[in-house]
Amino acid sequence: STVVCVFEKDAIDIDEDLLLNSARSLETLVSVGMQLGVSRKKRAVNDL
Amino acid sequence: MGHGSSKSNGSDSSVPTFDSKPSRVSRLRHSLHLHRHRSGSGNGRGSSSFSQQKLLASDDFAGIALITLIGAEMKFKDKWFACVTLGERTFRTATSDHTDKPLWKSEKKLLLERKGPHIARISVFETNILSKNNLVGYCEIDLFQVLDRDSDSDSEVLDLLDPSLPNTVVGKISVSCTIEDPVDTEKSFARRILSIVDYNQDGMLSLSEFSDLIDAFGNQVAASKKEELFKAADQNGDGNVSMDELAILLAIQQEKEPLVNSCPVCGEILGKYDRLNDMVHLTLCFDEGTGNQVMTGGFLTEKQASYGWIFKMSEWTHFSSYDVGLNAGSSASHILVFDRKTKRLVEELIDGKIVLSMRAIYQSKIGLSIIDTGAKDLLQSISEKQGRRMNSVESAEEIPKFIEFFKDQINMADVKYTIDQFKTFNEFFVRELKPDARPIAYKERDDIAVCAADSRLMAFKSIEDSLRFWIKGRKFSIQGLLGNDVCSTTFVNGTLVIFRLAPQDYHRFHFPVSGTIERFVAIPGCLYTVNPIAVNSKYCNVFTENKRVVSVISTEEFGKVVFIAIGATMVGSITFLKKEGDLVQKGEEFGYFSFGG
Repeated sequence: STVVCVFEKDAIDIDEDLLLNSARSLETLVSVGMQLGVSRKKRAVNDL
Repeated sequence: MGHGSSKSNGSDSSVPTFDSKPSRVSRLRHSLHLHRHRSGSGNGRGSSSFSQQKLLASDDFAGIALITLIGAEMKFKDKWFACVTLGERTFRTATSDHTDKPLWKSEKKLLLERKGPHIARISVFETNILSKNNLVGYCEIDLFQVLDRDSDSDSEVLDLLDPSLPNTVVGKISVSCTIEDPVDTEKSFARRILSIVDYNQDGMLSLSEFSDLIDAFGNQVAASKKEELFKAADQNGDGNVSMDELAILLAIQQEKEPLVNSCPVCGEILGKYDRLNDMVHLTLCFDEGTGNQVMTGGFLTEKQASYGWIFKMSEWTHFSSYDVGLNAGSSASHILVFDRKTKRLVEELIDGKIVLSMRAIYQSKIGLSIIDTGAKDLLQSISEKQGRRMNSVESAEEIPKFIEFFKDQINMADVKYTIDQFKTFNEFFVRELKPDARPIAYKERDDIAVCAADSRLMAFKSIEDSLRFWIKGRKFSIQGLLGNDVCSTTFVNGTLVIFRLAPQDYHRFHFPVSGTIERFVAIPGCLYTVNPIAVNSKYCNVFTENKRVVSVISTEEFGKVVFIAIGATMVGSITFLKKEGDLVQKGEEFGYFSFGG
């Protein structure tokens, strides 16, 4: 079984390590509750 | 050949002695601090013990660790070898004589990369001539703790733990570990590169030797520029560049305009991270083939390093550091996964026969045509039948066998109830965990999303990326995945995260974000496997054809997030613990998958 999550465009910055592994077509073993990514909305406000 | 390390081997003792420069630890720490300061990540407040602790605890260090597997004391006699794994690199010793006290004295320099893995795993195997070798014991060393150690003794005896019985000691291993002083690494590096082109071996570089060196580093600069660099390096103006002068040039020039663009040994492009990382890379490359590295390497995982010779004959060519990923996932007989916690590659345990049959069904046109002619119904009927079986009281007998098969992948200490409290296999399959078993990252911050399941994760910034790197089904689309009711243009170009659960996993899924559940939409479908073998097949469209439930969570921080629970062969039953309109917190339980149709 599988869970798929779809976020709206530009809604989330996924953690870099997860993206890098995926770009190598390599799955990452994770546990419930590990950080997945940060809201871009909040990040944009902080950047301002 | 000198490494610039502070280690020296003992003579006949099973535990070697090390020279004990009194200032080694403080000098190393000081130079580490300087390095950090130079690279711009220090706070500039000086080297208090607090900042030193912070430095050592952080991942902001690059250097070389020299690890030596000296010997072990085991509880029975056999022929033994040991492996050391750091990140995606595994090295193994030679095989010992038939003994209960194997002695290897094998050393290996390991690259400690900035923000890279720092926990080395050491595994000891007993050998078998024909079948695969057996892992008997293992231990782990945090190499950052070696940096933090005040003792001048670099060797220690560690307990070897049984991989299947937690806290059971099966032997002891004697290991020594030193972190090379980055100053020594820099000097050693300058000496080594100077020796490459120092044709007359006078310890100095003439202009022509210097030019050859620049060429060897893959730097296409004009002759005039080489001359300019040479003059800049020749600080005393004697017409030659000494080792010290070269070291200074490399230090200054590399930060301004990189001189070393590629490794002359392996050809890898350098300059991706920082100068120290590059220097460490080159130093290790120069070591290859010099006889200093007693352990053999090139393995991705300890399992690979431990295969018996017959297996190697057929599988050896499948694996190299460049072979992880899609090809290995879909075509090799072992699926490799990167463990985020340990930063190591691990092999997924799947029966070889199942892999072969999945490949036959999902990766060929013939297999696909079989599916089209009734196998869909068959998969549905098998799953329903299996569901009834796993809900029977008799199925509880399967639980201990299942735990034994996945012995090092199921941690029963995390499970809320004891085995005897599960009355059916399905009850065990959807087991709850103890409340503190899975800490939620930044629990109070709703702007940080978390992983929704114990799983193998793939994440893509865009759907195009997911098609490029992972999902190969020709008919995959976001509209197909979500259905017309839920799909909107903002999702079509959205970010996709896939959490794949394996049979041994904890089968409850949790909320990745906080918000309100807007709606559930059930989409009927098939029950294909969700294994990468099917996902990577162009003939199969698992995500858009399988039975699934699409739910929409409305959030303040992320807008709308769609959560799709997809059933698979045998595990086709999806149960939710929340309903439409519920306010939910990230990390809370959302539902579970169980055996059934």
